[in-house]
Amino acid sequence: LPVIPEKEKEDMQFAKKYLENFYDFKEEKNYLFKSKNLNHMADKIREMQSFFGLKVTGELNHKTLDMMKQPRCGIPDVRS
Amino acid sequence: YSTFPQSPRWRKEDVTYRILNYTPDMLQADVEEAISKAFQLWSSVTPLTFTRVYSGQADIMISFASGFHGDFYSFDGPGGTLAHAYPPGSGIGGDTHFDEDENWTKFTTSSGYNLFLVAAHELGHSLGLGHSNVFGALMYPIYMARDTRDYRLPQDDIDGIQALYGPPRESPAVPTEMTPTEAPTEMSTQEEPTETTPSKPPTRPEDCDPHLTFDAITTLRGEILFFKGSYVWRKSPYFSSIEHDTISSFWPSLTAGFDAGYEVDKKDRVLFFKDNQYWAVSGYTIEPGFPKPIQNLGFPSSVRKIDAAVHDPNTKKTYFFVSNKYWSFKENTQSMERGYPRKIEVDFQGIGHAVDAALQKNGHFYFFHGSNQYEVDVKTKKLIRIMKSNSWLNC
Repeated sequence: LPVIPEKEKEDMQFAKKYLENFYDFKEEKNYLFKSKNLNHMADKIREMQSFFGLKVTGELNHKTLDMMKQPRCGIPDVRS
Repeated sequence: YSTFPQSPRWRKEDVTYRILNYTPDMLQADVEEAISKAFQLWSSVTPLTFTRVYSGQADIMISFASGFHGDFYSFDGPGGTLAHAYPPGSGIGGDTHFDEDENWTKFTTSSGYNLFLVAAHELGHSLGLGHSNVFGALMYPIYMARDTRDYRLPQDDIDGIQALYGPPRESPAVPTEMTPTEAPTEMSTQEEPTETTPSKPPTRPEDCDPHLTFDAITTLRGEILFFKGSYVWRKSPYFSSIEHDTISSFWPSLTAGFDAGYEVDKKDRVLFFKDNQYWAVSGYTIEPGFPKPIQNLGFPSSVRKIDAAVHDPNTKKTYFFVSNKYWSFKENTQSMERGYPRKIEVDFQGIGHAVDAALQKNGHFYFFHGSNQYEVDVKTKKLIRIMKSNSWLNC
């Protein structure tokens, strides 16, 4: 469902945390690698979209975010 | 199904468990029963036996905790992560933790999490199963409220656990999946079992099927949702294509077949009607205290269901259509307007029949009847034109 716009930054943070928790995403702390981070995150989004049978786009679209916000088990979805 | 790396499993068949503490949300006896039933799910399809111990170290230690609770996976308050468990092993291996900040219940309601369902899932981890990406499997990572009366393991979970431990000794693995014939007989907030079984749901009608009709239609945060059976067609102002969903993908605890729906957009609130009950939702969240009987809105007891509903944001009144009459409901005072019901045809000329579904958009009402829809000016109530019902679906 549509998301209220001013929440987008918050949603990106939420998505990063989700991918860290459940898809073994490790954010590169060194700021110089920002583009690498975004690519890495897109990979992880793709992995999550594939797991849930969503359209695999690598983009944090509203359907992907909706899925991330569902109550769930705390165990990761991928082997780690 | 999946297992943990190196597929750890218990190297014995008699596994012990201990319940270390309880949630204040439920009676202790109900907690114990929920957990015992969860273990039975797995013992019924494997050679494993589960014995409860009351002191000392058990293989599977079960506890409720909130926030940081001594391992490196702190809980996150209400919602989000509900529980977690560790794969078979010594020490914390096999242990199951429930987030105490959740509202635990023995029922299947929209305002709490069913402890039996979550425990059964976590015990799957305690026995060595990872997450499954099969929608409807117990080991699917997302919580889904389901009918827990004679709940049985879906086939994917049976295959997974038997890959680790084999079938039960006495008898060959018996398929224990729910069969569609066992759908609940009365309307409830519980999900129809058929949603969780691999049998094929009725096919979705084509968007441009000239005979396509709708049960209910409503706006929702700028989108338009069209309902028929369990299917939803979504028309978003941001995307040109029509998106197809099911009711249970938004509101798992509501069953299919709405009669009517309308949005009070200023309150970010949509009401759905089925038979003599109605629900209020805000996004995914079903407001607590629902369903409620439609008589609460002021209908006489003779009205057992409504056909359609539509809200006029200018007058803040909602029109409810029943057979050839309609009621006017004042949202501000939450009461029916005097002088109703009135005949639809008297006020809406050219609409001389029942209304299946109704929509308010861009200053117009759209009354759907069969495969036609009637565009009416909201202010003058004059009929403007007649179109095909599925003209909204890019047909």
